[in-house]
Amino acid sequence: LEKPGTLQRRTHSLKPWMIFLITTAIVLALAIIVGLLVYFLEYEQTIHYYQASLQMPSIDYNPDFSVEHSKIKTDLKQKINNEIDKIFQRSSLHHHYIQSHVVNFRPNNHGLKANILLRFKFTSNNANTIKRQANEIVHNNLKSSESFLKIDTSLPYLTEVNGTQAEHVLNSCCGLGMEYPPMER
Amino acid sequence: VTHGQIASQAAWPWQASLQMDGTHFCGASLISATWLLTAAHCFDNQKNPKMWMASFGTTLRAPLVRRKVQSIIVHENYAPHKHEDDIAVVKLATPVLFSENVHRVCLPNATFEVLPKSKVFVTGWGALKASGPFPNTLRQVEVEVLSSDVCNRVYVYGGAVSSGMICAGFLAGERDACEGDSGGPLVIAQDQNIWYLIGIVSWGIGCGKENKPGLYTKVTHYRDWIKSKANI
Repeated sequence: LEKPGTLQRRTHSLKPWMIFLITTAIVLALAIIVGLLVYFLEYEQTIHYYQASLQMPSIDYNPDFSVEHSKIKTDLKQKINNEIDKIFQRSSLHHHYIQSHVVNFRPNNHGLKANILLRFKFTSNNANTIKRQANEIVHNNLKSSESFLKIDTSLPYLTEVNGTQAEHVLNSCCGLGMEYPPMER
Repeated sequence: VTHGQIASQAAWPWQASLQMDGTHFCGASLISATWLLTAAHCFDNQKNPKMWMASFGTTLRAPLVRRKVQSIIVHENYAPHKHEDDIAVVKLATPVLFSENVHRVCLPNATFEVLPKSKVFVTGWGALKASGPFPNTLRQVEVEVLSSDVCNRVYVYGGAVSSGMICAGFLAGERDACEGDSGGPLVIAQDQNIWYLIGIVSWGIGCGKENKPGLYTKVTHYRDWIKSKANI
């Protein structure tokens, strides 16, 4: 006679040291994921571009403003960039502001109009706050009668511009290549 | 380019390579998001735009950007095996997006004057010496503009240099453009380090040979032609 088979349990319980090891590994993995998320959200700053339109009622349009690299155009671009630099460098956003870049000039009913690109560096989760603050800073500073720049009331807000498109605009002027004469070492 | 050096990434962002079947044939210069300026003789053997491709970036293998060619316009008066009117414009099928490493060179006005002895640069992926190897990385060399009178001397080019050409290099030889640099840019820096395209690599005897400097199509001479074809 055959001895009837006895059913054996196919599973066996984990040893305590294994449970400890698995728990530690899971906790470690979670900690790394959370750490990376915090790092990228809090510390990984990326470049953001905003477009703005400014008025210069005291300056009349001159056809040379449309001539690439003309002295009058280069000088006015520099003057505007200096003014915007000054505004942001003494503001609460001075750590985030990088630079401004005049894209073009256009004539309009109130003198001259300039389209500018503002470049900032900040973490993406701050985007809305920084955009609002930047907008307030521009508005508050250009309201004063001291500045030759005035806000364009027809376009009251800063508009975010996609990075590739902004780079295209920033590099649309001609002839920017090697620094010449090269620096002697 | 003979006796030159490797160019750095954003030094000559307008330099393009015109290629057929992935092989570099000629240089070209980006003059707008959709137009290149090059030499007419680059198309002596193949004028079909579908066969051509333009690449940008300093290395031929692993380029930064590539574009198909939509159309090729060769100067009406150009004839193969002649050196006159060696100019063509190439329209890209899709515009390039400008970046720090890919953007256009300035075109001078027709009245723009370049004096003899001016320091200028020629760039390209052409041979490192006559019948020599071709580099994968863009090369540059500084040369001097020579007067047409000097270049037309009997022992130089004996009267072959016309008003539509610009002569650049050294009578002593060495620094020069070479085979494969054709169509590429000869540029000069003006105020504020702005580079203007003054010449297109066209022809010469040998490369870097004594009394045989490079000859370039004079861009100012063809300024109206460029405007009429590319509206730039």
